[in-house]
Amino acid sequence: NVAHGLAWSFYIGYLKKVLPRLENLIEAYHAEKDNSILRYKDTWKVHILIPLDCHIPDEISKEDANIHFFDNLPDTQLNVAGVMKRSYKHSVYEIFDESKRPHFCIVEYATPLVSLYEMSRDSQAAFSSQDRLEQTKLFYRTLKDILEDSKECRNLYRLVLLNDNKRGEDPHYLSKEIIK
Amino acid sequence: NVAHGLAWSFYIGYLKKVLPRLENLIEAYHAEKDNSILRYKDTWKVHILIPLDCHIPDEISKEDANIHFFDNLPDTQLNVAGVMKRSYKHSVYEIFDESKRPHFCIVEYATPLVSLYEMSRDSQAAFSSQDRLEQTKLFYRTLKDILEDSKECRNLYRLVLLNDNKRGEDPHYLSKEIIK
Ligand SMILES: Nc1nc(=O)c2ncn([C@@H]3O[C@@H]4COP(=O)(O)O[C@H]5[C@@H](O)[C@H](n6cnc7c(N)ncnc76)O[C@@H]5COP(=O)(O)O[C@@H]3[C@@H]4O)c2[nH]1
Repeated sequence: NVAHGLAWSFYIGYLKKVLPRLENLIEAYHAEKDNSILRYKDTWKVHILIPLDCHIPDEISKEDANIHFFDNLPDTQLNVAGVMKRSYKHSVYEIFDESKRPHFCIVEYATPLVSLYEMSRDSQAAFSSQDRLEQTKLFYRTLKDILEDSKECRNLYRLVLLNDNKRGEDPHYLSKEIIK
Repeated sequence: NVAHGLAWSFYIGYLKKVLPRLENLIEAYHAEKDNSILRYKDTWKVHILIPLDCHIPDEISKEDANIHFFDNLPDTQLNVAGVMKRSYKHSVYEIFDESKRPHFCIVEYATPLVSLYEMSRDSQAAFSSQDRLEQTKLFYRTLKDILEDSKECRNLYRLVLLNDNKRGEDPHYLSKEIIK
């Protein structure tokens, strides 16, 4: 099953490597910039967006006027499978709530869903739109189970399932979902 | 099928993005370092190592004394799925042949195989060693077909299938395979 493999690869090749480093990265960021924008420990996690329609823009700020890119956390550089000093980084966003108060959050989309989307558009992949929706749900369930069982990643992530219909109705659906 | 999804994700999320930029990166590298180590256009490709046993070290130079890390090509930075200025890079290796002549090659392992390997070791993934070998071969065949059909990636890659038995017999098996 495609989604089963993509969820495992997302965990093994990425989340298991980067999430355990998150607290150190945030502390290094605060020290380097002499600020404390990620003030509360309940924001010390990566919000991983999982849109059911696999609609994944490259820039989150284009999706909702209340979301602005703020800064990147420091890079992590690791030697991986022959690539020396491969770089991993997270982006911090400033997100305004309905009272215009700013919240700082580490957010990104679940990258493997981009591949699911593109596969459903390339006839060579033999992968339909129905397959894609079913596989996206399987991706979410599998990833949720893997992460719940992962000691290394506990409390360092939040999976945010996004419903495409609501996105159409409310221009601030995404910002509200992230800062819930 | 796990390998089908990983091959597509490797193409969509990586090779399709980075290979078309390779020639520009090499020219920029030569200009920046005032050298021309990748002198012949037939070396202007990424050698992608596909070990049938999914044995993937993080540092290629540890596998064969004739292979030395030389330098990284310049970074490519792209906004991807909410990560701003995500960095992609390739490593150049200096590889000595049996006459001790140096050859410069861009080499890396097919990283998705690391996930296949780890999945076969984690009981939660329900993925055996037989599954892994079968899926590795499927990964190779699927990737080969995708790349042969890809206009964007033509002549910019070389898939190097590695046989684990030969690795045991000849300490310079890897360097010989790469510079063939
Ligand atoms: N948000 C995010 N930031 C990252 O730095 C990152 N790195 C990986 N991933 C996602 O985790 C999973 C496991 O990664 P792996 O490296 O095994 O496979 C990767 C890897 O084989 C290759 N690839 C991607 N980026 C690079 C890179 N910079 N250098 C070498 N190979 C790369 O192409 C595959 C698919 O990449 P993505 O489609 O971006 O999603 C990956 C994947 O779903 C990331 N996701």
